[in-house]
Amino acid sequence: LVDGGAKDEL
Amino acid sequence: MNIFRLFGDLSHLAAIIILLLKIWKSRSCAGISGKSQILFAIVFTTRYLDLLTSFISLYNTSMKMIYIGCSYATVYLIYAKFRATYDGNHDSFRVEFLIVPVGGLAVLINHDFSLLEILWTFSIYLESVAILPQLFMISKTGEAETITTHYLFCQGLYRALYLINWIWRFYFEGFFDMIAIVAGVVQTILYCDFFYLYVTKVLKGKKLSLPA
Repeated sequence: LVDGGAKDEL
Repeated sequence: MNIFRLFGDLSHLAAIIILLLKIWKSRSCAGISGKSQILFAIVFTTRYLDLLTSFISLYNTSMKMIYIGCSYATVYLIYAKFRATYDGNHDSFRVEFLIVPVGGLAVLINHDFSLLEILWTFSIYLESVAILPQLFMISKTGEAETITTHYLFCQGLYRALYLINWIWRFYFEGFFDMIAIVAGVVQTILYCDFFYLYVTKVLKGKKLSLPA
């Protein structure tokens, strides 16, 4: 599971 | 990208455009909290600094530019062009009570102690409470123009759809961002009483007025 980095979202 | 995130972004874009057009066409920002709009401008500015450092997609970049442009244009219309119609007396929420705790929390709880990451985290936390001055203003005036309620509905729906997007991404991509999810849940909860009033009143053609 990857936590963090919702940077591809607005 | 999934359907929930796409419709979330479109709902957010609709909210931003509805508000901008309402102020521009009616040449008035009566009933609109300028403080909330300043907070949203800060949210977009601190979140989208990665426009300068990384390119994700044309969609991502263009939406960020539109959000930033429209939010600054809205703030300009409220505080400059139509400032005579700005209802400062009712827009009295103490935003420093939001910015200081949110700033402190962003420094304490984040994914990475780097400037861009802390600013992104600050933006996520700030967005979850940025609508409070607007909701506070409506509770003080006791009513809201119907177009303003449509703006608020789209604004609230966007993060609610993002919550479903995060469930989707957790299930299908094994991806989740706890900071964004917790802040998104708080943000959506803050709209619940408005959603109730919107569905029970505005959708039945009545005006949204709170028991004074």
